[in-house]
Amino acid sequence: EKILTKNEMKAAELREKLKGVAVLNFVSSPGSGKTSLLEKVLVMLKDKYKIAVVEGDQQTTHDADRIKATGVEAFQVNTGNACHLEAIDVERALGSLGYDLDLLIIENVGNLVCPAEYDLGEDAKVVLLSVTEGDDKPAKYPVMTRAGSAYIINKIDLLPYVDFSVDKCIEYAKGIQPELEFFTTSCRTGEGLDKVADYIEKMTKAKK
Amino acid sequence: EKILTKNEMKAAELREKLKGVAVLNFVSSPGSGKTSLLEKVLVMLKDKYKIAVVEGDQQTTHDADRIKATGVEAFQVNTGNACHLEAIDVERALGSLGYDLDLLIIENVGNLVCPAEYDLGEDAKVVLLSVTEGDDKPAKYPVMTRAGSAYIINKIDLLPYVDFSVDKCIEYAKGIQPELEFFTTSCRTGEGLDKVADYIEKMTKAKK
Ligand SMILES: Nc1nc2c(ncn2[C@@H]2O[C@H](COP(=O)(O)OP(=O)(O)OP(=O)(O)O)[C@@H](O)[C@H]2O)c(=O)[nH]1
Ligand SMILES: Nc1nc2c(ncn2[C@@H]2O[C@H](COP(=O)(O)OP(=O)(O)OP(=O)(O)O)[C@@H](O)[C@H]2O)c(=O)[nH]1
Ligand SMILES: [Mg+2]
Ligand SMILES: [Mg+2]
Ligand SMILES: [Zn+2]
Ligand SMILES: [Zn+2]
Repeated sequence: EKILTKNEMKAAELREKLKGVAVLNFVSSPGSGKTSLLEKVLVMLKDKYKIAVVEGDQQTTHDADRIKATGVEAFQVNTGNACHLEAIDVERALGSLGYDLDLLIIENVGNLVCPAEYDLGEDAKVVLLSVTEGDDKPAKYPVMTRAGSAYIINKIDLLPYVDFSVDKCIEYAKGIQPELEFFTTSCRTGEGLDKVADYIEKMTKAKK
Repeated sequence: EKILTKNEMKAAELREKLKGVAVLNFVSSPGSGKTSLLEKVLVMLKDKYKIAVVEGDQQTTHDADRIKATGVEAFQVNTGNACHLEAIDVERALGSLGYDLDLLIIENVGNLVCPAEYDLGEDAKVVLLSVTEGDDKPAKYPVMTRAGSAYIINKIDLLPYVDFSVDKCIEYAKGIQPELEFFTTSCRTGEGLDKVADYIEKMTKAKK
């Protein structure tokens, strides 16, 4: 009989309370473009769905401020020394945001390792990788790759100036998690963002 | 009276054994360019100094292979689930590399958070940040900024295509760690790499 950790018990509690709410956990290295992507994509959906964002960072309210500036509600968690959000952080944020939502977006602390191991009650982890990071990253950080459902390759506008093979990257990632759904985007040109919006909408409708 | 952790005791042991050896701990997010920088800079120094590299990654030997291809000795540690190297990993690597060195380089697991808290017996942490990550990263990940001695802003060849102010980044970083020594580099064009080599040489001579 498996003994649940404190976090797993809290995540199970959240999952129960968020039954009608689509919950997506956005994870990536620092600076891959999570906030930029959310800034652009959530405006495409906010008039149709009630959306709130939980922002996790060691320090500052920069990311929650950026989200709020688009007209979407956000709550900033500052983790201090901690390198990942835990279910209890999400619960605290929801105490302020409320549970009466269609879609809850969690932007985790920038970290390609530890957030893979902490369930936040999400329906899916959306992993971002920037083309500037190198195409072997899915293999070098396989725990995160395996935990993902969607995989977004971002900053494709920079492809001419970097050594990155989209095909190689996808191959590495599929080798670890064959079920991944792939997207390629640029928050600069807007390319591919509509497909990400469609994915999020699909996940939102699925929870209704 | 302070009680030392297991890691702190092992780090103190290492520091003792590495008295004549300069030890530098290279830290950054995944893909900021640690391995690329070491590939280029260590060739400038390897004919003058006896150098070895400890490579830390969750999985694969890609980075140790890249270092070895330049003619510099390297030992790959695979941490599995762990998101940072610990002193005991460095000790195990030195069991293979030997202690008879002028310079020991440690390339930590790509992670801007956890490696800040684990002493590996180094003389200094060298923090890398890529211009593609965003100029507010020193403030958003302040524990790592504060732990640094040198701060290398890399991939400056990409400045025309990204939203990054070098001045703003330095200002944020100095606000947290006034003692930081700054460098700007491109592993693509080679700009600034000689200054990093000079810094490493200075640190190596200082330990003799
Ligand atoms: N060229 C280019 N730059 C981008 C793109 N997306 C984001 N950026 C830039 O990348 C930097 C980091 O973007 P953020 O959105 O802050 O990244 P993040 O993943 O939220 O960062 P953390 O929350 O700190 O982990 C910013 O300077 C953005 O302007 C893109 O598609 N192309
Ligand atoms: N344009 C440009 N690309 C760079 C530069 N430095 C490194 N890169 C690229 O950035 C990607 C990642 O470089 P790495 O050296 O593997 O980065 P890393 O920090 O060692 O990555 P991890 O060890 O996985 O954390 C590779 O595709 C490099 O070619 C640079 O100065 N300019
Ligand atoms: Mg962000
Ligand atoms: Mg590397
Ligand atoms: Zn962690
Ligand atoms: Zn960690």
